[in-house]
Amino acid sequence: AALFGGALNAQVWDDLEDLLVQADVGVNTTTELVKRVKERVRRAGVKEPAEAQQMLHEEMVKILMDQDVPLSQTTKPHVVLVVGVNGAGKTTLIAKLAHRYLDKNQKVVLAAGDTFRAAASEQLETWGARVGVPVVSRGQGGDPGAVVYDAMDVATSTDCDVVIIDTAGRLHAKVNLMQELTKLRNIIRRKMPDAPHEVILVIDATTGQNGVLQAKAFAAASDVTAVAITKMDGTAKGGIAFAIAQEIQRPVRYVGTGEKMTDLALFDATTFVDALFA
Amino acid sequence: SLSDRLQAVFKKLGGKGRLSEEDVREAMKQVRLALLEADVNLQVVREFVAKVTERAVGEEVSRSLTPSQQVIKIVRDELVSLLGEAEVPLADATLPPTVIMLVGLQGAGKTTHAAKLALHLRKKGKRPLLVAADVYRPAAIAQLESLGKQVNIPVYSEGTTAKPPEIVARALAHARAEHCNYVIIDTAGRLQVDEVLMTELADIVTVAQPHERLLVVDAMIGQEAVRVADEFNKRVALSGIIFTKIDGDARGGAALSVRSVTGVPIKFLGTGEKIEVGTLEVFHPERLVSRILG
Ligand SMILES: Nc1nc2c(ncn2[C@@H]2O[C@H](COP(=O)(O)OP(=O)(O)OP(=O)(O)O)[C@@H](O)[C@H]2O)c(=O)[nH]1
Ligand SMILES: Nc1nc2c(ncn2[C@@H]2O[C@H](COP(=O)(O)OP(=O)(O)OP(=O)(O)O)[C@@H](O)[C@H]2O)c(=O)[nH]1
Ligand SMILES: [Mg+2]
Ligand SMILES: [Mg+2]
Repeated sequence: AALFGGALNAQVWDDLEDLLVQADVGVNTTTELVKRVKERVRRAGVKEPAEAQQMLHEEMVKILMDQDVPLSQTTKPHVVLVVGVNGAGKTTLIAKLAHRYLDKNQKVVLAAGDTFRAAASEQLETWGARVGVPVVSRGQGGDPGAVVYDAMDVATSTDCDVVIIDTAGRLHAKVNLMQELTKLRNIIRRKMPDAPHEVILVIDATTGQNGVLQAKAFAAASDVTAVAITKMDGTAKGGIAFAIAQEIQRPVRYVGTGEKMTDLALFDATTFVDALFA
Repeated sequence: SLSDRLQAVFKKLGGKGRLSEEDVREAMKQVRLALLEADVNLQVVREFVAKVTERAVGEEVSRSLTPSQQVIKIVRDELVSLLGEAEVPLADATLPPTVIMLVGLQGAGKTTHAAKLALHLRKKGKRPLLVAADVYRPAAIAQLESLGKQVNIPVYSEGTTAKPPEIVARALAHARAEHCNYVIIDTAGRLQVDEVLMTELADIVTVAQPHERLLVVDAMIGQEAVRVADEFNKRVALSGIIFTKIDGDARGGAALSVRSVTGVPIKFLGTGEKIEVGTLEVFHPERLVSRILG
């Protein structure tokens, strides 16, 4: 039955729900959001679908803004650990971050912590050369802990502002690989008490509901501090970001918008939500 | 799980001799929820639920099954039938080499599966050649060469200065000279909306005339799977799908989406990072049904 008079009827709500589900917001999050907006609409006596949609925008921005914490860089070197499942875009993100820091006249060193995958070190080394930053690496088969240790030494001894650590992609369902990640994080911690200062979880914008499980597992294994959503230059809306933000209560900081070192945007909740409805 | 949810639905409705339309509709709400949570595309879910509803309404409740088990059986059967046949074979050209081309979004697993396919073919007594046609991604060629070396399979590459269609043309000539009967082309990841790169793909097709054009899809992909598969299919006329990273815990509903929008068979499942026997499975629909239904 149409709860509202005029144009704001059940069909409008159905259409809004469809839009959110198709953007990978997920059924549960969508239901929660629509429930909240319907309540606001009822209390405010809203009659126009456009106004209801605006309220939905606001509720969605709120989910993301609630997690917003200003980025702080107080220690030197500032240690950044980059984690996530296979193929999400970690290595490419690191090149982009390095470029951004360099642009701000900060001294950067990269750690090729993926010692497992074929040509992973070469890939980061190629990026390092292109961006203009040194890369500490030991090639395939080495111990990731040793690379990270070396890189942090290099960062300290060469007075670097930032050290960014690449890790091997890993499916979060693989317990041994997640334990390895915790071990790596502990090595960093032992080397420098407050490090890593940032742990960035990289999420592919095309990810479906599995993204929430990824976030949960990586947060538990490595204390994720922020999320980066990559491949937003595709047609995916990255709607999984809402469920992730709520699940691990962390901000989205970065958005990958392409394959070049300059294709990095700082996350803006309003822009993100606007794009979802575009 | 879906069976728990359906049992709860039917408990409320009580035991009956036939599945009424209302009973079925109530049950279908749970099926719809399960499929959406599994990342099956919304439109595909609607069509699937409509089909299953039609089959279920008026069905005699079997004496050996409870109503919820009955509905689950119908859902499973329909899912198996939609996911497609098991073990659809790879092309085997009468005039070798058989050319296989791998395409798909960035990071889906193309390079890894090019090497897996090569190993699979060699184990079957074939003589494959891998072709490094990704000139964009840093160290992509090194990656394919490293994987090829691991399993002792030759890789044809020309570095990053030549254009992919030209590399592929010369790779085919090389394959013929070396009597390779299979050529597996690894292409760069690309967005289905990238006009320049999608045109490049069509150019590679023109040059290589691949007998197999396989779309490589990551099992964790969400709603967008339909749009991606549809566009790749329109531009490249796919012959098969490789569904990767199913060794993770993604429900993999995208398999149903991709299959129903393209009608193309899922030929392989990727289940592991290593290039070894066991990380490339020949497709069996049952392998995906339980995980999709949760
Ligand atoms: N279009 C687009 N492609 C991207 C973006 N970020 C990364 N990629 C591409 O995605 C692919 C995978 O990127 P990588 O950086 O290798 O991903 P990764 O997480 O390090 O992968 P593994 O180390 O194998 O787990 C590459 O082809 C990148 O060029 C992005 O924002 N947009
Ligand atoms: N666990 C698991 N990892 C996989 C599987 N297939 C590929 N990977 C990993 O996923 C990541 C991406 O694989 P690639 O083969 O580089 O993907 P790609 O499609 O060639 O990537 P681009 O060339 O950048 O588009 C790598 O870390 C692989 O090791 C799989 O079936 N299971
Ligand atoms: Mg990487
Ligand atoms: Mg590749």
